[in-house]
Amino acid sequence: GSGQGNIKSFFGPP
Amino acid sequence: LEARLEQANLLKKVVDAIKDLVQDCNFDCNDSGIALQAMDNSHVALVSMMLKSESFSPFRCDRNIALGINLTSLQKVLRCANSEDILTLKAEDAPDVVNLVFESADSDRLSEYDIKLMDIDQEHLGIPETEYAANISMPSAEFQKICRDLMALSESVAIECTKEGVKFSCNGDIGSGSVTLRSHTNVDKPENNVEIDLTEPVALTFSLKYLVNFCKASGLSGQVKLCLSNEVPLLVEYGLASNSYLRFYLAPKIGD
Repeated sequence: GSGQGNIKSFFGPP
Repeated sequence: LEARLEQANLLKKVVDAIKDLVQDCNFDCNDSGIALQAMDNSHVALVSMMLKSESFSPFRCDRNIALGINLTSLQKVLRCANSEDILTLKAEDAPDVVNLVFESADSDRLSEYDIKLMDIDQEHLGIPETEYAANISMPSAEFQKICRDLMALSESVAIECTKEGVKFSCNGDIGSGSVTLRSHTNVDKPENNVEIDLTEPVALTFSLKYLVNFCKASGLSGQVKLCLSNEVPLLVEYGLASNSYLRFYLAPKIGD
């Protein structure tokens, strides 16, 4: 099945 | 801070568009304008708004301040404005409240509200500059219709962009559906243009629930821009006057 990605795993701390 | 917005309606539409995704957020004010960045509770989507100082006249912000505002409260107050009202936002140093003044352009009516501010400890993410593989501009109403139509069949949509065009497709319990758009130029109504700028083919899957939510911003701009690269979040951008914008980022579905 397909899981939902987490936005925090793509965009790190500034 | 003192920032006068020709149309109170602009801020009202922004708040209406994002308030189901994010509830309490900081409006970060500095001399370049008013910015907001917030994730939804499940950390799937990110909202990024920038109202540049040029969108206001006049705009003055002497010191950087973060105005922590509950969006439901802000929406309540913005609903008190008439559609043609001018809005002035004011806040002092280390403020307890933000002050909103609505002026009618053609009468002498002046209304004034204060909203209590909150301390919001908000996580700020760094959004990398990205050269997307596919940049698609299309009518915002068209994108909204596609998302709503496909959501009747499925909870997720595959977006595939090739030289042939962009295909939105879904598979659900009752069946499947797809909509394909090709580049299209309408000289008389440029708002109806579909522009596809592709450097390499892209295929990604996204939750329709979030996309339908983003489409609440359709009233802000006749066109919407979708930017995609494989394995990175989708960018959905509604451009506003003076280079201001409302952007939504959505993490892709993984493990197909």
